[in-house]
Amino acid sequence: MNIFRLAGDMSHLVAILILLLKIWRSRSCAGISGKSQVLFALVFTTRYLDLFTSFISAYNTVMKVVFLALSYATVYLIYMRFRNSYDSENDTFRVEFLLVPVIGLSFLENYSFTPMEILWTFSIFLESVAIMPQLFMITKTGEAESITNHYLFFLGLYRALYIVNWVWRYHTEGFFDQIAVVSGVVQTIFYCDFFYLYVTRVLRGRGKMSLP
Amino acid sequence: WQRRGFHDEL
Repeated sequence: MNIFRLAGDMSHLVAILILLLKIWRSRSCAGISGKSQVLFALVFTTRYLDLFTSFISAYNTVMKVVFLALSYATVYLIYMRFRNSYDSENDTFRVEFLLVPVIGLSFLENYSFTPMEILWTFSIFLESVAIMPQLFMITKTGEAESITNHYLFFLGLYRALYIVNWVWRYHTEGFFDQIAVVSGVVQTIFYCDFFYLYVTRVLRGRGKMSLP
Repeated sequence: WQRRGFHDEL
């Protein structure tokens, strides 16, 4: 554990909490892609199956359980409790276009051809593209509430901090996880365009912003 | 490659 990894995990947690509290307080999930949230729940489910097979640390176990619980709570709020406010007409990204290549790739490129490893690889690849329905929704509707932008900012920050963490771990431990690093860099690139707009528009006080 | 397939990150 290093400070970059811890800060990355914390901004991931903050992002998830921002989204959950926004939905809970406003009693509405307008502007939120339910599809992205289902994909994130699937990411956590397939990655954290090792909760049953290996123990890393108390921190690791607690965070995994928290992420799983929060992601399912978010999906529950969107599709059950506040489903009347769910903007399904604008959440039209074709998820199968992500799932099919991601499933295919995880069978081709993995550390060992076992169900657990293939599912872990699947979760890594899926996480790198899971935000696309949300970004697609923003481009379709033309704008997002600033709270949604804060959510995306913290998700992007989490990815950026994980890259710094990998650079740190490579130099201090010789640790290099090729699958995680390559898809992590790809994932971070998706947020770059958004980051630029966030800094130039949201932080300069316009509140709302639109993607071109 | 150190401990391939060992996942200690979240």
